[in-house]
Amino acid sequence: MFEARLVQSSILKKVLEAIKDLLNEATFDCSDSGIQLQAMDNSHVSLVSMNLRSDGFDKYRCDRNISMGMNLGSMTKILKCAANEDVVTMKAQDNADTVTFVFESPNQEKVSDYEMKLMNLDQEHLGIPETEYACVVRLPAGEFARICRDLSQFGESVVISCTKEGVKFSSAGDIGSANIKLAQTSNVDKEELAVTVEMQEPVTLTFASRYLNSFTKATSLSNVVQLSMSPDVPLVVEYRIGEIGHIRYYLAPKIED
Amino acid sequence: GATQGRLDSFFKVL
Repeated sequence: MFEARLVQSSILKKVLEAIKDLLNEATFDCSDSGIQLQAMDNSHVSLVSMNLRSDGFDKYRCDRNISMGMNLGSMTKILKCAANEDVVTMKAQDNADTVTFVFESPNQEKVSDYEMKLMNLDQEHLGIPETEYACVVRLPAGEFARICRDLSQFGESVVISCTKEGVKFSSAGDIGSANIKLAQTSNVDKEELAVTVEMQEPVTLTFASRYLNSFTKATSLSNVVQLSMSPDVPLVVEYRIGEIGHIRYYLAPKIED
Repeated sequence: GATQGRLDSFFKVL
């Protein structure tokens, strides 16, 4: 029996918002440590890695490891039926072929349950090597989303270059070119407004703007986003999910011809 | 122009 109860159904709604652009379906791997998801988009250019720790749930029970193949379009439709302040419970019998979502209104006067068929998805897991990144940038998530949106109007690629002074985002195309430079903030009163750069060596990499924009669908989950870069390895874009976990997006760089 | 890489050339399938 698997049962996970979350008081804030908005977390699960936002997680679906954050992944449904990139993935049509994904396997939720549930164990007693929590729920993990790892899936590449169809083009194998980007990967989503999500982790929700069991201790972040109000109630979590997983008698035996269970992998639930979810159609994310259907799951999104079901989660749209939950109000933000509803309590959501996901449950499934061992080796079940359906999963049930129960939404309870705060005053318990309305309880809804939705049963969704599970899919048999082939489990293709990638080994992601632990990496010491040359540059790790932390900036306000809203700022990053704004930069990706503004620059994607100029070209299909964004060049991110990182030095100890700060980070520069550039794009060029038919209408012209654009550069956005963010300097390291010196003393900001609020942590989530800071721009910080931890640099071992300068890095400049090129990425497809449409994937970056897809990643920023996770902006509602966290005030801060972390970008990790090293020469010629995939970019990591990480958003924390409250105290319960994180979403990490990996994006293969574009190689200059 | 720049060619889009794929993750398969960076991460191995377990």
